Amino acid sequence: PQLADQKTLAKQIYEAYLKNFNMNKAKARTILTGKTSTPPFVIHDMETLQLAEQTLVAKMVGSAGALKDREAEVRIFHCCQCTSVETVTELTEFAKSVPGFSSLDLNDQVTLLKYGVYEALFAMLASSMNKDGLLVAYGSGFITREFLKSLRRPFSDMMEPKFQFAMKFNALELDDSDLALFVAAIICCGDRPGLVNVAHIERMQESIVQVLQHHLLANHPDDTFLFPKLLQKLADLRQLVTEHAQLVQEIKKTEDTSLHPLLQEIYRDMY
Amino acid sequence: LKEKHKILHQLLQNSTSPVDL
Repeated sequence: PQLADQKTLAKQIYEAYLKNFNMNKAKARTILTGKTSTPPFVIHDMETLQLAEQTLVAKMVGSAGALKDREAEVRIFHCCQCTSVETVTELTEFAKSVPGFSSLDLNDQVTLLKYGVYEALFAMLASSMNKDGLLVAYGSGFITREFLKSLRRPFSDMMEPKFQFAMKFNALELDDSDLALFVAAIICCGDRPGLVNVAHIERMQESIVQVLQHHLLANHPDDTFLFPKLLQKLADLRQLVTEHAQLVQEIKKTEDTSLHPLLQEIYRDMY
Repeated sequence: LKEKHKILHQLLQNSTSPVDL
């Protein structure tokens, strides 16, 4: 009976993942390996960026709006924020579908999202990355790693650590069913600062982590150390988010750019 | 905490909520 419960939980979480996220690893890999009829538009310099802005991301950049005359770095930063806000919205819906999450104290739900969404976002971002670049605009564009590196500082420091993490993370060859459980485990984490009902969340976390462990053994029988490797990735993601939050604070201080109110809420008093 | 995280709180309470920049 316990195994049946675990399988049900794994299935519920996987279904919630497929339902709530616009992009997933299977979709991203199909595009990145050239198996789609129309390949993504490659953004590799200022000219191709402008072309992409006129077509793919016109809505995001607001081509007729306030950002039209701003420098490329600011426009790209704004696009990153739009994508982050969308993913946070998707992650919130996903979290609500994880059994037990919605019955938690509302303050604890807020805390789990505040600390979990960026870790989850960077774990999932790896699915859309390869060593040369990143899928953007729902997979219709591909922005190269070299172009992102060539931007002026501090914007050039934004994505490179995510690529470095992604290359190591992608080497683990997780599929969407593994990622669904991994993302759920990131969100339902009992040691976030300020949690009220720690015991309740720890129980949830324990069942998700147990399901993840069994799922990995069944889904990757040749990689017996995959589970401990993934636990290490949780620590790496925490570090990645800490550094990212510091960089965003620096950009906010030194650059004339706005930060979306939702992201401001998340970053405020984070670490 | 809810007061400091009004949008997160709103996202948690509503089924779908467009968050415009």
